[in-house]
Amino acid sequence: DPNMKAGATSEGVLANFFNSLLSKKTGTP
Amino acid sequence: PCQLAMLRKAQEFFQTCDAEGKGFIAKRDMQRLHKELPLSLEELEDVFDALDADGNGFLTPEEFTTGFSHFFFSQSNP
Repeated sequence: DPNMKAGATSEGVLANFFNSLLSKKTGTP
Repeated sequence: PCQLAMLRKAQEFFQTCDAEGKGFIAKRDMQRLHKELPLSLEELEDVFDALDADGNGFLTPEEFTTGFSHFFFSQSNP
């Protein structure tokens, strides 16, 4: 299902993005 | 309490992205994070598009918080 794949991908990039922000704030990668 | 923590973080991250304090995040604000975060411009664009629910090219605090809450609660409730 392409829609499901797109959803999973955007979830992945969002998780990556927010984790990076969390690391930036706490200073721990 | 969990929701409050989530809202605080969302607000904090929104301000990180909206460095000028405009009250919304434009695509170029997101691209500026390229220098600070280990993400490519393409990835940041994907993030923006994923968060921009109505596709108008601007992220409101509500859209940002909605996207962040999905991430936050998926992390705390595996």
